[in-house]
Amino acid sequence: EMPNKMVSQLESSLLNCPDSLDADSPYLYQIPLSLPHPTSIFFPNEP
Amino acid sequence: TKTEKYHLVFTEWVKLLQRVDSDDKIIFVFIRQLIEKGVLAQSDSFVEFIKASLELSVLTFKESDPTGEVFTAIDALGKLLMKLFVYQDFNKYSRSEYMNIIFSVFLLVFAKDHENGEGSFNERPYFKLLSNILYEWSILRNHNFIKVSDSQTRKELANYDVDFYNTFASYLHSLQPFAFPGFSFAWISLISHRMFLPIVLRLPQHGGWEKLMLLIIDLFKFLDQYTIKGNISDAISVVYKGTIRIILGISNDVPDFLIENHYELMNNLPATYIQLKNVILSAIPLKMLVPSPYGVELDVDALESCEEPPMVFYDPVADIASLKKPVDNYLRIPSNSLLKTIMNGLLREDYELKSGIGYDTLTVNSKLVRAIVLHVVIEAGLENGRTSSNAVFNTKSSYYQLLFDLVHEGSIELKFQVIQVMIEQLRYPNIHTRWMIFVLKNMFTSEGWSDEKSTVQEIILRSIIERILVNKPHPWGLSVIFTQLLRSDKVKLLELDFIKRVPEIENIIKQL
Amino acid sequence: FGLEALVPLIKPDDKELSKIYDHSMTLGADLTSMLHSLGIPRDSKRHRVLDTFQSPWAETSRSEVEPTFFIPDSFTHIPDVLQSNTKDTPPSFDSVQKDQQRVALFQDETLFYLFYKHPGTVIQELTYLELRKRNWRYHKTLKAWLTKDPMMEPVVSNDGLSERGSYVFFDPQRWEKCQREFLLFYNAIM
Repeated sequence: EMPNKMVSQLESSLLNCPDSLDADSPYLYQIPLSLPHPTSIFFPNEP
Repeated sequence: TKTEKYHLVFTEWVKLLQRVDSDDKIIFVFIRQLIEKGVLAQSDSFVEFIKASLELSVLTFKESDPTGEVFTAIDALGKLLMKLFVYQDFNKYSRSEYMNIIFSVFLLVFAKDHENGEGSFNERPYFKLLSNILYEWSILRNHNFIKVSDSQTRKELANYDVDFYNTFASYLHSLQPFAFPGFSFAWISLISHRMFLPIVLRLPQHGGWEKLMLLIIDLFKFLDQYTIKGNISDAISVVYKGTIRIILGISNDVPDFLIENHYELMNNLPATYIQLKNVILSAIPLKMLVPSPYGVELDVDALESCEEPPMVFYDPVADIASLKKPVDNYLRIPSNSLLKTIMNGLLREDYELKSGIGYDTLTVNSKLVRAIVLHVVIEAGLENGRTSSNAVFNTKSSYYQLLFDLVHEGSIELKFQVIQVMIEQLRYPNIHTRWMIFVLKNMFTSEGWSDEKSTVQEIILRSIIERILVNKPHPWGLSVIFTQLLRSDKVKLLELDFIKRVPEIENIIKQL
Repeated sequence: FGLEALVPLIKPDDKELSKIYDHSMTLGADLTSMLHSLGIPRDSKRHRVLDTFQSPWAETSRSEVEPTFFIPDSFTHIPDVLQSNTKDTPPSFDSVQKDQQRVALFQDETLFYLFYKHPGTVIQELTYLELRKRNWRYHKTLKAWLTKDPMMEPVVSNDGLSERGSYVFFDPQRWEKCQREFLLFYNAIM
């Protein structure tokens, strides 16, 4: 049987399980393609 | 303090990476200065610097707003480690030693955090760092390291590629769930990482298979330990689900890995995981066209594919040890004394606790049984290729005789174990599957069992039905033999007493 | 080791018997949905799935992950079209006035990509202007681009506020053009 300490560690691991965002490529600085500019409020504002 | 100084230097690095592209000349200058100004001059200062940077990065993660950027420092650390790997001169130590230092420091910091009784351990920053290292390496190695301008460095890195993955796998092995349960789900995510698993599966000459098998066996052993009858925790159920999903991915992309390693996978798979067993044993080589196993016209002996021996990555001969001589001698000339030697050698000295369907302990060495049976099958396949199928598809051949005698003379448990392993050999169309169909059909109808015919038949049917009962997939060879038994005029399943004794089974067979 | 041992598997609904084995592991489950979540098969074909494997669990696979990819140098140093000054600087689009000519060289799909990928920037504005030149119109509520189907003439409503016709939409989720019958309100497009 799993010792109690192990049970809580395993459950904690389940709670903190990395998801696909965590596995994605690191977000590092890149020279922006384009400068900021005021665009229409109707345009999508999230990439 | 020294640690505070290291923190300052590392923080400068993190800030720098937020302002310039990582391929900018400034980055190169920073790294150069790190080395020239003595921050990384000695191996112990290097270790301290990495340790301090990792601790700081993990602390930053824990203290960051969870809705914001929590991995800024970790991402920067991953980048720094790989830049150092590429830019250093490696006069004092090798690339391999460098990697081992990095991973050792990681292990140190990680273990201390994990064992910290306060429960503040979080697997995510450690996962992220390892994921980033995999990412950086996969970018670097692309198209044979073509982005590395110096040809000498390019050559060295290319030579190190297989070692990189094997070193990474070795450290993953140290981080396995038994050792660090708080990292279990991150660990499973790492062994199946898109920048680890498919690459390791395809390294030249199967260079990554041995270590990958080690990791999968770590996972199976963990599952086996905690798959207790009547009481499986939710966490273990989730581990199982992730496991079968990964194996399905491998079966799709590189089925040869499952085919060639099935022996060791079966040795370590929990005994009640019937569907996962079927998934592994149902793997078919890419591009192979397989005829329907249910076709009335199907003639297994006429299939070209059924002349081919399947590849075996790990030769079971290595596990037969002291019984190799008696087994090989028996295959040359069968004898009762050799058989007795083999059978005695199969008995365990103590009970094995094995949670199976209908049993909880074993007295026979199941791994040794599997090794011997597979060895016999491999030898039979080779003989078929060397001489003719008459030598092997023959109830008088020593290959058939050995298996027959083990079943005949053995205890019920040994009969069961031998038959179970024989049925594992019913896989995709190949010479092993074909020969095993021959062996099992002959055993089922043989009159040579004296008063044990019914027992043998029941164990054979139990072993087949338990695999057919469960959700798909079902291995081709298994479906073939079961269909043939159902259709056979010689074998009248519904008239067998042991079938009638279990109405639930009788109903199923009636329906089929 | 006989057939009776299988009875608990055959009667998964029996309260007593079903406690012994966890059926999700012995009998397993119908793997169709799990395979589907893995992308096996995809578009009726067999593809490699481990290269884009997001996570061992479907529940933690809610976003795509960037696979390994390679950009040959020849793609990053296209002279005269994308470069502003030197060979080493990556392309940038910083002026609505000066960069219109460069954007005119891009295919429709490149324009859509840049429009959706870089919100609140000069390039989003530039691609908007160029798409309009090519007779695409941006729908404010759908947040999608559409153009008239050349094969059909739309029918204008009596109040002159809308028209019903056949249009070609660009679907940014599926990344393809698709033709639809649609009731288009003039105040909804720009």
